[in-house]
Amino acid sequence: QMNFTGDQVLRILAKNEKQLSLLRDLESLKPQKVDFWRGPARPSLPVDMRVPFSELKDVKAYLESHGLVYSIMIKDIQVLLNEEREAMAKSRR
Amino acid sequence: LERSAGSFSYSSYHTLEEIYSWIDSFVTENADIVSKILIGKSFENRSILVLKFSTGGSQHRAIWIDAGIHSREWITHATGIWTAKQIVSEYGKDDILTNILNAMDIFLEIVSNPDGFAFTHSMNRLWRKNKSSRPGASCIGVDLNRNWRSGFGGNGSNDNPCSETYRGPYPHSEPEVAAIADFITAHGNVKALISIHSYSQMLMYPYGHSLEPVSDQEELYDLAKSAVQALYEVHGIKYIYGSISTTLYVASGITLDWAYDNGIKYAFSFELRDTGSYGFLLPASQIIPTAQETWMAIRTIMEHALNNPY
Repeated sequence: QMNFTGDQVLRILAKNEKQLSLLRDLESLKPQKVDFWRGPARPSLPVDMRVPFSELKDVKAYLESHGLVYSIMIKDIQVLLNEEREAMAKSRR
Repeated sequence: LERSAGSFSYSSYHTLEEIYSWIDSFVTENADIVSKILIGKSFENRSILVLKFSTGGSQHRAIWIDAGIHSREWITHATGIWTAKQIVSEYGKDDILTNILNAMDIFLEIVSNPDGFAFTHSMNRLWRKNKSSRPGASCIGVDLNRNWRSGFGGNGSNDNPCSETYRGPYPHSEPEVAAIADFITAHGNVKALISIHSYSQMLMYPYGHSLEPVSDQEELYDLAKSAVQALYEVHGIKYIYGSISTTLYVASGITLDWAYDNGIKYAFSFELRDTGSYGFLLPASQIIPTAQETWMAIRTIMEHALNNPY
């Protein structure tokens, strides 16, 4: 099982098309690193992005330097995965 | 201990093996109305199964429902399982459903991407695509919702095998897509198609590959509005609705566009919960409420298809 300890999901509210394309650029800047759970679609919709722990610092610096407002939707993915797995095991028992 | 669908927990997530075992029990226990159809084999040679709900009669008009085309969207498989149980338990009690099933068949594919789903349990919980690999391709997997022969290769899909929206080498290159397309084409009388995804709480209709409105746009808009209202009334969850390209983004090679271009007017895709805290990791405690509200929307669409033959 892949481990996602420390990985976070950031929720970004892009103000305009320019900011959306900055987010799309991120996918090519960080190929196969950044995983869009909700891709950049339109300014009225949030963008949810999973960022590996090792990339968090870079990515947050990129967002902040471009004035992209974000919040942390999931602080540590692995914590939720462990809860999910425990719930499945419990249900199986 | 004899397995039974009755002891199955509908408020938990399950592995592929548990779901396939439940399907066998469920079909055995409801043989008067449900049967199991093998429509093909996945890339890694797993069975692709469809439940058929029918009260008999030949050449019934039909409704197709699929879930799990993106494997990490576990709430969709769980909703499909609950929906199956709802259909058999409500037939004969719920007049609307009874009328639908007396005149139409329902085909329900709970796990459209069995290889990807098995992989989310064994190796990578956040895997989205199928598991196909080809010589020369630097990454594994095709996005099964970009591989359809409608707008294939346009904007909103990617030709890079490492992209999460990789379209595949050619339309219907993926056995999981070809199995559905061949089954629906051979059936020839499918009048509604509902594809269940997650997450972002949307109900959408074609087109995805173009901003051009479909010719039935007005009817589909009104039907989506009614369905979303029926959903809202269950637990107060708000959905937005409209065509894929104007509500979400341009996406090409998608199931819905293929369905619509192949004569299935009532083609809808759901993006189920999450409301914004868990994403794809929606807690199991939300399975039942999500399935209950989704059912009311699905039933609204099916009832419209029943009452508006074409």
